[in-house]
Amino acid sequence: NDDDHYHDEL
Amino acid sequence: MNIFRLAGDLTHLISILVLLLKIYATKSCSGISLKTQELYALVFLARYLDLFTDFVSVYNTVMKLVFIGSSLAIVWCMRMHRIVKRSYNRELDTFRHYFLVAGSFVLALVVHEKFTLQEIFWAFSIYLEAVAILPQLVLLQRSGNVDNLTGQYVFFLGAYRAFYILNWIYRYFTEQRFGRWISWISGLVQTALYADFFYYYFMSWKNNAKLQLPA
Repeated sequence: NDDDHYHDEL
Repeated sequence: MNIFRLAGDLTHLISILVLLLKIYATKSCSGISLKTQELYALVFLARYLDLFTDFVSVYNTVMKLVFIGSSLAIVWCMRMHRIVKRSYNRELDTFRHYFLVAGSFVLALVVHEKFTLQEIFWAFSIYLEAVAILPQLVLLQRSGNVDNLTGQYVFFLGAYRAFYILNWIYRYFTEQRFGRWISWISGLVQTALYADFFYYYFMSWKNNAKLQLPA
C-alpha cells in the first residue's frame, strides 16, 4: 500500500 | 509529528541559521567546507523531488523550501560572493566528495524501498547525508583551531540527526508499521561520524578551552 512510501519526514 | 522530530527539525534549522550568521556577520567562510555545503544542497534537492507533488503540510513544505533555499544560498555565497569567497580555505578543503556522491548513488541503485525514480533519489539523499559531513570534519582537523560559530554549526548539525533517531524509536513503538530501516542505519552511521567531534566539543566546553581537533 502506498502510504509506506509516503515520506512525511524532512 | 512528535516532539523528537520537531526538536530535530528545529535543531537542524538552528544549525543553518548559525552558519548563515557566521558567514553574514563575519563576511567570512573560513573553516567551512564548501564541499559539505554542496553535498547538503544535493541531499535536499534529491530528497524533496516530491515538493510539488506530495503535499504533507504547510510546515513540511515551508521547511523543505528553507532547507533547499538556504543550502543553495550558502553554496552561491561561498563560490560567488566577492568578499566571502576570498576566505574560503580552498587548499584545505580537498576531500574528494565526488566519490561520496558516486558511492551513495550506486548504493541507492542497489538498496532502496521501491525501484522508482523518487525512491532511488530518496535513498540516495539518505546515504549521501550520512557522509556529507566528512569534508567538513576533515577541514576542521586540518585547520586546527575552530571558531565558535563553526563549532556550534557542526554540533547542531550532528545533534539534529540524533533527535531523529529518537523520533524513529518513538514511531517504531507507536505506529505498528514503521520499519524504515534505510533511515535507521544511515542515521546511526551519520550520528556515529560525529562521535569524536562531540567528544572534543564537550571536552572543550567542560575545560572552557578552545575547540581543538587532533590533526
